[in-house]
This record gives sequence, structure tokens and C-alpha cells, in this order.
Amino acid sequence: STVICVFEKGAIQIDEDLLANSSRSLETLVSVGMKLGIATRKQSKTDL
Amino acid sequence: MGHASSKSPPEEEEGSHLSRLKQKLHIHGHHHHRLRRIFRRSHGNGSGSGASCLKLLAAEDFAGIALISLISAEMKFKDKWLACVSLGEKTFRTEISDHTEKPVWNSEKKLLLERNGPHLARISVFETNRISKNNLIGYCEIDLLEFLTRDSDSDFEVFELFDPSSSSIVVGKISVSCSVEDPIETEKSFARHILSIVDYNEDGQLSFSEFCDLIKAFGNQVAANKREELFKAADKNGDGVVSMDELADLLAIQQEKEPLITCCPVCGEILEVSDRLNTVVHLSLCFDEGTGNQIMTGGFLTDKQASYGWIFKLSEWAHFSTYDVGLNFGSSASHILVFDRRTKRLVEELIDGKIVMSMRTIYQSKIGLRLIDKGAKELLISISEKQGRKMNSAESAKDIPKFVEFFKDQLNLAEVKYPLEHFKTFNEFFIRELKPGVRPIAFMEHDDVAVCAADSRLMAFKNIADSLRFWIKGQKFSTQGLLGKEIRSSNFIDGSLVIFRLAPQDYHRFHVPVSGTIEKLVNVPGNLYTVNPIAVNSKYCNVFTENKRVVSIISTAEFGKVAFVAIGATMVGSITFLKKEGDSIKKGDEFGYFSFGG
Repeated sequence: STVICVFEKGAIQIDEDLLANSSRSLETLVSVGMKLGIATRKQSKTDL
Repeated sequence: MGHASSKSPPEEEEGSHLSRLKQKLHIHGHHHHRLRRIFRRSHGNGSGSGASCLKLLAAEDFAGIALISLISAEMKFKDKWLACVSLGEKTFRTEISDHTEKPVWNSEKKLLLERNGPHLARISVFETNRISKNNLIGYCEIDLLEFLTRDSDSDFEVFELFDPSSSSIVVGKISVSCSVEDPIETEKSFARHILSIVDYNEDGQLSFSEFCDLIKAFGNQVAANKREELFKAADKNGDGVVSMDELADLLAIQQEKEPLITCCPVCGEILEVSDRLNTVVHLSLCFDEGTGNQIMTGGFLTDKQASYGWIFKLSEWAHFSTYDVGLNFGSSASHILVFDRRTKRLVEELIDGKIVMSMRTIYQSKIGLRLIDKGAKELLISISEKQGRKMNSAESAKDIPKFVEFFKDQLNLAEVKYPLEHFKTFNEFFIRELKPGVRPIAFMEHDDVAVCAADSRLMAFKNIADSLRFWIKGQKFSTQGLLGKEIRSSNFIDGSLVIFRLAPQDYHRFHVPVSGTIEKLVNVPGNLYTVNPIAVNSKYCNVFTENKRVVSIISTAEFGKVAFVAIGATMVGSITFLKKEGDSIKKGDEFGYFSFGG
């Protein structure tokens, strides 16, 4: 089974490590609740 | 020939047929050594050499592949027709013709023809316009050895079809052709075929890792242990890769010295190592079943295996029925690499090599997918429903300890909310809850941080174009296709895409990735193909846009709208949501779960 999330264009800045692995066609093993990315639509209030 | 020639010819006459049969084979010079090796093994010594000797040895021990074609028929009334050809215990059928007196099928099938095996083919023609059953209207019997050795300029022969209740009544005519494939061609075509299946980067050559996958799938532990040595032996020109010709040579030479292929990578059957030619024939036919180079459908395996085996090979979830032998199959186990984000290490995930190859054979070929179209879609749903009923039964609970033992390295029972005795069915265990707090939610108080929705293998892309470039190869994939007709996709055009793939051993509840409100929940009916990367990476398979799924739209303050699509798969096709439209949700909340069922 699979879950797919689609975000609006430019709405999220996905974490770089996840994008880097995916661009090598390499899946990343993750757990529920791990950080996925940060909103870009508004100036993020979160200092990461 | 035809109906009258239903008895086998006398022995001496048969020998003469075989000689003529061999003369029909075109054996060319550079293949002679290999052919001689093959037959020398069968005879214990290899006295003699040269073409004449080859013909003699080969003719005495002939086994080959006959290509039989059911071309067309002339019947006495209009109907929708289908024809079957039976040889020995195997039966294959054509598709159903148009409503006509002159059906045209042009259907062909490769059949193994052995000297001491059956060679009397029975062809049956059925009318099919009745809902309840097909009626046998006419039949004929053809001695294939006689057919193949007949002097004829025509590419086909016409046979009378007889009434099944009276062999003196002619009910129609059928046009049939039959030819024999050169065993060397069979062997080369086999090498070409298996090379294409394990040639992941499709450069026409095998790298060392691709070569290793192949050797593993052959099921030979000894060979698996000396794969480097074998690779060096195969790579004659030392260019670091193995070409098709080099692979064919290795298979021929090595099989004589020390059998390489001990089990069929497709059907798993243990092969008779002393019978090299039949091994190649078996593998050729078995691979052809998967890629469907012929139009007639049926099975090289038994009927039971054909109807049951293939379906299980369509999914890695087959392990649920075979986990006591499946991945522990040792040399046939293959693996995929995954990057573990927590430990920052590459980890290997085992998967049965035969399953990998079978799935590649089926999902990654256009005609393999056509095989699925022929009723298997319904079977996948039916088998998933059946599995759901089974996993909901009290009896299924006894499988839980075996499952836990099998996945002991990947399952942490300390995280599970309830002890094993709590679960009364396997499905209850499958959708187990976790103890509060064992999955901490990142930046819980910051709704502008999205989190992962499932324990899974994740792929993430900035836009759809990247997802198509790196991962999703289905030619029909689109955002609109994924979301279905009821959801307007304009919000998501060129949006970012994150894929969470769950494996059998995973915690099967999915959680909310962003905080907001559920605007919509839409069921999209569909198929239950596997969602394994092998299918996702196939240009012929569109699992994300054709599988059964539930689409939810979440409205958020920070991310705008987010589409959350839960996609069912073979065996695990039941999708349950624990929230409803209008509910406010907080990231990390439990959102629903996947379970066994259709």
C-alpha cells in the first residue's frame, strides 16, 4: 500500500536529504512524525 | 494426418520423421561446438565431431520447440468462436473471434515437442455465444511430427473439423501452421531474454551486480558463492561487463561442467540438471509465458499453477502465504537498497529473487500487462477479498507468531500498544496501534512544518516532472489521473509530490502530515496491482492512477490545499479512514489504516 501527498506548487520546501536521495532513485526509510519539509507560502515562523 | 492419423507411427517410421525434422533445422557453423556439448552430455561420451555427427546425435535425442499457429476456420454458421490446442496435459486457447462464419485468430503458441513425449495435438473449436457455457462444435487431431516432416510448399495446412458426436460428419475446416525452432536459437533467445530482464540499466550488458542477481535467482548456492569467479569466466574480453553472447557461452559451458541453473527463476520448479536442453526449453517457455510473445493463453505449468502461481507472483505480498519458505530461500533472495534516515546508513531489504524477476517479467513488459488484462485484474481483486476474509478469521491469529519471527529484525514489539495475545485475528495485528509517544512528531507546535505520514520508504520530488524523471514511469501518470475525476487538480498542477510506500512488516496506520480541515474524502474505485517499485518503474503499468484509492483534500493555513491519497494494493486493498469530512485535524493524528481485503 502507498500514500501519496501532493502539495501546491511552491507551497513546501521539502527537506534536502529526502530530495537528494530521491534524485538518485533511492528510497528513504522514514517513520511517522519525522520532519518532511517547511511551508514556504508565508514567511516561516519556525527557526529551524 | 488429420483426424484419421490418430495413432503413433511405427518406431522406424518415427526415426525417419525425426531425421527429416532435423534437416529442417538450420544449424550454422559457429554454434556447432555448443550443440555438440549439449548432446555429448546426454550420451555420456562425445565421440565424433562435425556436422554429420551432430545431426545424428541431435536427431536421436531430439527435443525442440514447435511453434503452432491456429490461423482461421470456415464454419457452417455464424457465431463467436474460440479454438484450443491440446498437447499432452497442456491446453492453450485463442481469443474469441468476431461473430462470423469465418473466424480469424492468427494465434500462435510454442510447445515442447519431445521424441518420447506426446506429439498428437488435438484442436477443438467452440461456439461462445451462450452465457452459460461454450459448446464444442468441431475438432481434429494432428500428428505434429508427421506435419513437420511433410513435403509441402505451403506455410499452412487445412484440416477438416469433425462433429464430436460423429466423426463422419464434417462441421468445418481449420487452417493451421507449425514450424520448429532451432534449439540453438532457443538457447540464444533464452540468453537474450534473461539478459534483458536483469539488465536494469538496459544497456544490453550485465554489470557485476546485475550478473549476481541473475546467479542468485538461478537458485544455486554453490554458484552464488563463486559468482566473482563465474563473472570473470563469462567476461571473456575483460571489459568488465557480460554481453549476451558471453552469457550464452557461459550458460552452455558452465552447465556442462557444473550446472548453474538449478531452479527456474520464474516458476521456481527444480530443474533436472542433467538435461541441459530441456532446461533451456523449460526456461524459454516459462519466460515466454511471462512476456507473452505468443497470443494464445494457457500454461506451461499445470492449470493449477498457471491460475494460482501467476497471481501470487504479481505481488511481493505473496510472502504472506509463503513467509515460512519465501525470503529464507537463501540464494534466490534478492535485495533492494534503502537509505535509513535515522541511522544514516544504506540498508538492504530482502526480497525473493524469483518474485523480483517474475514481477519484472510481468509488469515491465507491454504484453505481460496484456496478460493481466485477460481476467487477472478481477482475480487480483478476488484474491485480495479472499485474503481479507482469511485474515479476519480467528484461525489466522495462529500466523502472528510466525510472522513476528520472520520479520524479527524489522519489527519492534516493544512499541506495540497491546501484547500479541490481544490480537484475535491476523488483520487485527496487522493494523496494530503503537504506544503513545513512540513516534514523536517533529515540531509539534509548528504547523508550518509538515511531517511524514507513515512508517515507510519515501520518495519526494519538487514537482511532477522530477517524479516522472526519477521514479514514476507509467506513461499515463498525471496529477488529474491520480486525484480522479471528482477532484479539481488545478491547485496541484506542477506541485510537489511525496510517496510513502509501506512494506508488509510495517506499522500500517497512516497519520496526518499537516494540520488543517478535511475538505473532501472521495473513493476512487480501481484495480489492485502491486505498488512495488518494479511496477511503479514500468512504463506500461499505471498503478497510481489505476489502483483503488481514497483521495482526501486537506485545507491548511500554511500549505494551502494538500491532497492525501491512500492507495490500495494486491492483498492489502482495504482502506479505512478514521476521520470524516469537516473534521479538524492536527499533524500527527491517526488518519486511517490499510488492511487485508479487496
